[in-house]
Amino acid sequence: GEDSAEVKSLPGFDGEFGSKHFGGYIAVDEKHGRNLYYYFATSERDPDTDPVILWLNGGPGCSSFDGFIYELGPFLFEAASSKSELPKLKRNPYAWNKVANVVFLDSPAGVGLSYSMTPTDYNTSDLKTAKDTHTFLLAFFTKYRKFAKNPFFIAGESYAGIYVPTLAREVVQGLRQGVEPKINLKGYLIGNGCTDNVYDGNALVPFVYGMGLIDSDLHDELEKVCKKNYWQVTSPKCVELLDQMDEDLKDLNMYDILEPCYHPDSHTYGGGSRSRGREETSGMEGGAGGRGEEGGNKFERKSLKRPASLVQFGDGGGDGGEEKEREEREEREEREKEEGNGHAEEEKGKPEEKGEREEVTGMTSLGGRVMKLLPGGLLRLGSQGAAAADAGEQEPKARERSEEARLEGQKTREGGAGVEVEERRGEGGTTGRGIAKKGRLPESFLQLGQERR
Amino acid sequence: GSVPCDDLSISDIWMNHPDVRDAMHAKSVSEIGEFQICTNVLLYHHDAGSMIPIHKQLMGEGLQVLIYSGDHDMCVPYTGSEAWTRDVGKKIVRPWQAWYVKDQVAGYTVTYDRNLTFATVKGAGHTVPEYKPAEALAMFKRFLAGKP
Repeated sequence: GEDSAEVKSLPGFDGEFGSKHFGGYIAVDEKHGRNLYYYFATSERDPDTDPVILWLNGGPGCSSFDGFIYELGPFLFEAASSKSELPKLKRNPYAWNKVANVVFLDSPAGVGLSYSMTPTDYNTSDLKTAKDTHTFLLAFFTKYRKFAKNPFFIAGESYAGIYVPTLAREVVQGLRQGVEPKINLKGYLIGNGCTDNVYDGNALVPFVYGMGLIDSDLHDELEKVCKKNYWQVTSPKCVELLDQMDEDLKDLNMYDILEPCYHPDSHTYGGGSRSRGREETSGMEGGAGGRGEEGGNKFERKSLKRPASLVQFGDGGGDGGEEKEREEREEREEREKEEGNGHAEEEKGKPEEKGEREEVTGMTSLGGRVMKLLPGGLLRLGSQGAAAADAGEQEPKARERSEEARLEGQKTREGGAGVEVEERRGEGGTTGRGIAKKGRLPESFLQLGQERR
Repeated sequence: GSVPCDDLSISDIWMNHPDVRDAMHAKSVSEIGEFQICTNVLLYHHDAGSMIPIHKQLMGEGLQVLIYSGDHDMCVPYTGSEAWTRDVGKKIVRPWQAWYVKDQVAGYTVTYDRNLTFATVKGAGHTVPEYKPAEALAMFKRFLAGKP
């Protein structure tokens, strides 16, 4: 089986691989046709004794080829001068397969190159994903039998902070039950991983204060009003302060606060936006520079449109001028405050749906949830609904209390001063009055939230 | 389908090229559709709850655990990971100290009992090996070798 899976060359790479590479599918459910894709880059040091690492990116929904292409994979990818050409590949001196046998796995089915013949399989969960990945591992170590004796570690980042421990638990349980082949699990590592709604949900305020991104007055007030609880918020005043904080942070690159934010449509950007792939690209719109080469005024970012990939422009959408929009939004919110309610409901189903533009900000909140986008995937960090997600660990009464708090929080947040999730529509022009209503978040994430409800 | 602030054109182009799919023994675009670095096809349920009880259980199994954080990440900030590891770890076996790569401070680290280490990677964003590849590899090697 190994021979047929060997990858002998890759387009864009002219040299010799530093070790043997394999790639292919392993079925985790033959009946439903659920197949997971893996890419296995063996160690360039001593594959026979070096550890085996399973690498998982997060999301949920993000491919581990993020890790392969942009992070720790065997190659550096350099963008070609034109987007119709393939990137150029060269050996990555910092590849993790310098010292370990690394398996990049697209999981669950539906992510990256993995797929299922049964579309309902795309309705999935943490526990199902862990089971499938364990099934994958057993099949993988059967296929690559000689690696089964090597020390084995599970690794990942972001939402893999959920994948990794849940999978490790499956493996441990399998070992207890004597499942073969025996996996030599030694440990795991997690980078910037999601762990727990309370800890993660309360992490942002101290972080942004510590980094000097919000001022002391706002921070002190947040602590005082919210009582250091930012993830399950019921106080309208706390909501208002969190909105104020969101406003202060909204133009930052959430994945690295000191990096510029890449805007695909940022022709006017004076400096270089950062392109992913460690080699900075030159063929990119918006500037040739990269990290450390930002020639323009950082503050120009403020006047830019949001990333085009996240904005759907319709009739009247366009470069309307963010400053004016902001003024209008403030004016609108002020009016809402006076009226005592958000107008999300009344806007539903209005006929002027055409020509709207939908904005997705990096960090936003909806109905009592504080949400963040993970790379390409989405995560609610602190969520009222999360209480329900954790219900397995809660007593029934506590669960009821959580639900009450969630509903109360939702009411408060939706009816209070903050309208966090907005969809703005140009009305008869590029600077038409924005109309706030729910719907800035991508559908799949909204679904995730709905499922929790 | 898209990621704010990131240019993903390299992966989009490369992973959707028929020769690449063929070389990697992957299904073609016509068979399974276009590759996206992050997909929207999933209807995903977070049904595992908090990871903290699971971490505690796994640490009881004697597993070696490294939790690391790029300290410039605002998406999953280090403050959360630092807090839960402190509460789970309880007993410090190696106190906070800087860790180094080529004589430069690469971050700070603390080790608790039951083989739990928390480390920051200084100046790294959400995806640590992307932002600080040399430091990430150094950290990874030390972890595998069971070194501080």
